[in-house]
Amino acid sequence: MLELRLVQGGLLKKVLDSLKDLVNDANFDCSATGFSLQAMDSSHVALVALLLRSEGFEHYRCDRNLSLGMNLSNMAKMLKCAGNDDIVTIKADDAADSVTFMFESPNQDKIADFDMKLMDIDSEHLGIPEAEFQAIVRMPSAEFARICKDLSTIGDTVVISVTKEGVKFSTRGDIGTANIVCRHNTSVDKPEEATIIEMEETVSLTFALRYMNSFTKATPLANQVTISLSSDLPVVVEYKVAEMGHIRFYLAPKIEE
Amino acid sequence: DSKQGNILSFFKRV
Repeated sequence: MLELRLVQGGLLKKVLDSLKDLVNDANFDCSATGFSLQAMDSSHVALVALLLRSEGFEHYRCDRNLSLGMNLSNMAKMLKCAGNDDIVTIKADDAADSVTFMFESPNQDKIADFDMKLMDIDSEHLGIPEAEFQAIVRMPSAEFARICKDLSTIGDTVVISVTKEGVKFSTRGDIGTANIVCRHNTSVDKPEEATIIEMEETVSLTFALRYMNSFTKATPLANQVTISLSSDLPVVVEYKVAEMGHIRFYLAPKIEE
Repeated sequence: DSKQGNILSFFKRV
């Protein structure tokens, strides 16, 4: 028996909106730790790891570890029917072939339940080793989204370079080139407006903008994004999910031939 | 020219 009650149901809507274009079907794993997911896109270029810790739920009952195979676009359709302020409860019986999403309005005057068919998914679980990163950039998530969107109008790839000057996002295309440099800046009114660059070594990697733009669908989840870079490793683009977890996108770099 | 890397060449199946 699984029963997870999330007061901030809107968070789950935002999580699904940030996943559904990248991954079609995935297993949600429920354990005492929390509600999590790990999935790759169909071409195995990107991987997403979601964790919503059990403590973040108002009520978290998971009698035994359970894997719920869901079509993410169908799950997103169901969650779209919840109000942004609704309390969302996810319920499933052990060995069930469906999952129930229950939506309660904040003042309890409307209660809805949606039942969605589960699917069997052969998913591969990958071990993600702990890595020391050469550079970690924290910046406003909206700024990062703007940069990825702007650069993708000019080129298909972005070179992200971190030096003592700051972090540089560059692209080139048929019409020309573009470079955007963001400097370390903590003299801001609000902490979420800061750009913090921690650099152990200079690093420069090339990535497909199409995927970066897909990751920025998670922007409504968090004011800040963390971009962790190391030579010859996938970049990690991380958004916090309130105080309860994170969504991490890993993207394999382009490799010089 | 550059070639798109693959996640499976960085992370192993467990």
